[in-house]
Amino acid sequence: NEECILQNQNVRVEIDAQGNLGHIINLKKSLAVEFHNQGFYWYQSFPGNNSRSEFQASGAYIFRPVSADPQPVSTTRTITCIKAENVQSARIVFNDWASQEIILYDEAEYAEVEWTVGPIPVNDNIGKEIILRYDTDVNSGNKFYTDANGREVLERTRDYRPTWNYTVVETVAGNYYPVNSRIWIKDQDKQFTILTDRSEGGSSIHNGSVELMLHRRMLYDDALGVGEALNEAAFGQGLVVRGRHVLFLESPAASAAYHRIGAQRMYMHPVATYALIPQSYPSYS
Amino acid sequence: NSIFYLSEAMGVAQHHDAVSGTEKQEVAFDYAQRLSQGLSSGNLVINQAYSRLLPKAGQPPPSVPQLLCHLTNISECLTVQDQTRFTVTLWNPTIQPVLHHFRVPVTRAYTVRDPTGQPILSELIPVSDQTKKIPGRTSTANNDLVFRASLPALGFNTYYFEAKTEEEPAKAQVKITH
Repeated sequence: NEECILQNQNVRVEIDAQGNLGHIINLKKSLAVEFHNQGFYWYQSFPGNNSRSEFQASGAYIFRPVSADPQPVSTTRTITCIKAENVQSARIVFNDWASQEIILYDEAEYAEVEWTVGPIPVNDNIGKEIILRYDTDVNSGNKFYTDANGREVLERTRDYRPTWNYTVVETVAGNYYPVNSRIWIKDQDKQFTILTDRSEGGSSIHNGSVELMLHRRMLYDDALGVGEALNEAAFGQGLVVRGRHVLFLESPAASAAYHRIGAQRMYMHPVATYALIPQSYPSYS
Repeated sequence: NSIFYLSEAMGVAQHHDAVSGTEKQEVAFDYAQRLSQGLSSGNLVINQAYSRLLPKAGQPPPSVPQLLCHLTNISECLTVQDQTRFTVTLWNPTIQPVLHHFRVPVTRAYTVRDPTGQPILSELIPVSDQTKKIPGRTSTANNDLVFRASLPALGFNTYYFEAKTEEEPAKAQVKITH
């Protein structure tokens, strides 16, 4: 029942014996962020009736959850803690179709979360939209920040639009924004930034919370032109997807220097090629 | 013009929001096929470039092709996973030198040499059960060999892998708890 503590020269990640992410600590800056209930949740897709907007189904174009409260994908989880010199990691399995690996490489200034989701079960005839949520003690209020196709990062305010009087109808979907490369929340002392390895949808539905939409599987078309449900059942069981989040904890003033360099490392990562070599090393060299 | 196939496939995919699911499944398959063909064509360009960059001065270009592995995210690279010897060449497209931890899925233990010929720290990290049961994964690799690569700005380094022939005492300790 020991904790799984991942620590290098710059970052400490604390995960308890039940597989709950507890803290990420920036050791050089003495900054800490506390997490509550970090993990996978799912929204139930609105089935709709394929006709008018007020009855519109959640589908490829439309995110329309039935409830504003996503459900955890499991109540228990298993954790495997791996420690080596180059890398330390915690593999946390939530259920048969959702798991994450929290990874800390030697000398890295960030933690990675490699998530794996799918095939999403729909044999209960309920469409599901899977998020990974980070609930933190960052006092971010109703503001969060998302990029716009890798260009200007814009401040988003929950339940608000800067250029018109906004009436809240969709409490979750109405606050979702594209996250092409990064999303962050911050308070006076610290900024929690997540880099994504692909375009995702994301939001901050509560103070201190960040969630990102990872995978969706639905049984109804949203009647906006595709004519097929976003089901991806061509191979009989739906798709498995795997991706990465890179987590930075820094002061607000220093964060840009870290997430910009981190983003370049991520999006312009080295290209690996492999070659079969017939010679032994002395001959090859 | 060999990279045109990939740039066109990327252009089509981006223009049509191909990652969003707003296309019929048959169309998604078509996008995937176009990207796959583009990547294959791009691999020819990589080989043409390395045939100029890799030979030592005064020597003929190596005839060994450079291959891509598209499934290393699920710890699968069938080309090298159980070979006696192979190289991994890492190209850094940024204008800064980078340190990058790299994973190679393998079925056995290897000695990894850096470009100067020095053996470097490499560790076998077990592939997770979740990865092993991903539908479509055919690899028998049980481990990822993790090592740290040091790459020059806008340049490359080649790392040489040689299978260990006998039980060598493990220098690195990997501790696993459940």
